[in-house]
Amino acid sequence: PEAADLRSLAKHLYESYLKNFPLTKAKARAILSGKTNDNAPFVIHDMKSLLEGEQFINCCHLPHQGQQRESTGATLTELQREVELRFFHSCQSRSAEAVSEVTEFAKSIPGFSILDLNDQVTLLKYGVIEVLSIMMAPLMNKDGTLISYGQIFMTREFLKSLRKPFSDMMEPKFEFSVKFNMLELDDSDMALFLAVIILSGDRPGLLNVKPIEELQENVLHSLELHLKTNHPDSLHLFAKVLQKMTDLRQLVTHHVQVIQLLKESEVDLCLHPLLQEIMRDLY
Amino acid sequence: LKEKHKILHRLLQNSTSPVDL
Repeated sequence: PEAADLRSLAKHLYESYLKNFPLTKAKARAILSGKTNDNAPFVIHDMKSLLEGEQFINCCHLPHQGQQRESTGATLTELQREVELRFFHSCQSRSAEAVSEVTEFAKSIPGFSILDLNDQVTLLKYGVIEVLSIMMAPLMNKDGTLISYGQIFMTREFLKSLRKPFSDMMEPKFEFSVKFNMLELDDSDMALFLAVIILSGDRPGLLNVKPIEELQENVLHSLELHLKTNHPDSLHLFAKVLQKMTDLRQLVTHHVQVIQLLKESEVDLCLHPLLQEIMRDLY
Repeated sequence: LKEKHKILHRLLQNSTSPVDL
């Protein structure tokens, strides 16, 4: 009966994952390998293709300053600067949507919603960037990443070519993702792993750690059993997956440092209010 | 803490996800 409960938990979290996250790993890998009936993604590999592909990116509510300036004779460098900032803003909008999706997923974890509300906030504040970073992995390969719900493929070289510190933002995620993807987790494994990350009892400022650790232990048991069943030939996979949690924390620390640098160096930069809340006093 | 994280708090309290993101 205990194993049945753990399987039922795995099934429940997988269903919630499919409900809340629009681009699954299965779909992303199909797009990346060209095995989909949909159109191939639009490739952004330089500033020109970024401008051409911009209509696909969800930034409609932001003023298109670059396009306005283009007609008034702004220099190429100024335009490039504005395009980079605009792209960064559209990434922020998508990130804020993704935080909302992760929140809904967290709420579906059995027992999460009856935790102290302050602790729910803390778990999300510290967990959400880790979750979003791990969810980028299925969208990436060594050459680039899918964005905009898989409609666009942006090359790693282009992201590296942006001016600092924008150029420093994605490279550590590529390095992490290429290694993480070698574990070959599928969406059902990912659902359990995300729940484990969210239910971390060592987040700073938690008021009542015990119930969180109890919930996490249950999900960990479910993950261990699920990985044994789903990947019978992959030795020590459970341990390897858990080891990734250490790398994830380093990844988030780096991300927060880059955002700090951006806030100092970019006068035009305006962080999304939800992301500001999450970043404030984080590490 | 929830006072300093009004949007996160609202996301947690609302039964559906769409908020003024």
